[in-house]
Amino acid sequence: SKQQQSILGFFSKG
Amino acid sequence: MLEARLEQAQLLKKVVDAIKDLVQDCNFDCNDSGIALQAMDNSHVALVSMMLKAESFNPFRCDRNIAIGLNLVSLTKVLRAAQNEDILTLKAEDAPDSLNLTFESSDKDRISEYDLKLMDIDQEHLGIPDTDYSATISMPSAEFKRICTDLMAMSESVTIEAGKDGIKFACNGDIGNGSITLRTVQDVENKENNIEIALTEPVSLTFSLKYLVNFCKAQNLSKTVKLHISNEVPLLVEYAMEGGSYLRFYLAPKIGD
Repeated sequence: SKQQQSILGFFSKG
Repeated sequence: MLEARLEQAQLLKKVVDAIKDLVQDCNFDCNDSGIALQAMDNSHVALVSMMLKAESFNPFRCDRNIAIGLNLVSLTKVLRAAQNEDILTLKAEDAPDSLNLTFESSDKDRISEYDLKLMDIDQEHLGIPDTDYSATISMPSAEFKRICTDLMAMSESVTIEAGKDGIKFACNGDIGNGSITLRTVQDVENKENNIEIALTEPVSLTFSLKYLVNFCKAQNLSKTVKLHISNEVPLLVEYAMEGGSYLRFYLAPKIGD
């Protein structure tokens, strides 16, 4: 099934 | 120092109402362009980005960068004391330990004043890349809410598919499946009923309905909502307000088979 991604995987810190 | 006066308290009441179930402790970052907030939910799946532009206030004064660390549950308790039509003024010192709020009834016969204790919140800002989205859909915010609520009764997730024939919201649940397809609507008399679809390439992505239903709490802020979708990146759900202010929600997709 599809896995929920984290927003941190797309937007960079700092 | 910060001094920001809103003609109607309801703007701030509605914004805080729309985000308080998603984020709890966050900074209102104030500078001369306005009041901004960026915060993730606890599970790091959604991101809230609020901008209340200086133009939405009259007057607005903030000559330095001031971080106002707030607990939104506490702020809600204070804002409950403001009537929708009250004039609301926010005041804070340069390195504040409290936020002063006054609510003035429109006929000026009552002034309420509150000081809310602030928190030190060490918040990391995320860089949100500029994205040319493959599909941008503008639709009535009430319609979007209905779709999300209806589909959530059947399933945890929705697949949003935008193509040249329209936009399809589809779900698969234990009891069966369902879908809603929207086509372009041009209502010349009532533009807020329009459904506009701008597409550069077809997209199909799956999202958690729990979060989308949560975003729909912002429905009162704007009669229309914009969805920006590209394959493999977070969905952007945007509610625009007067004066260039906005409330944006980003939601990470569900990926895999």
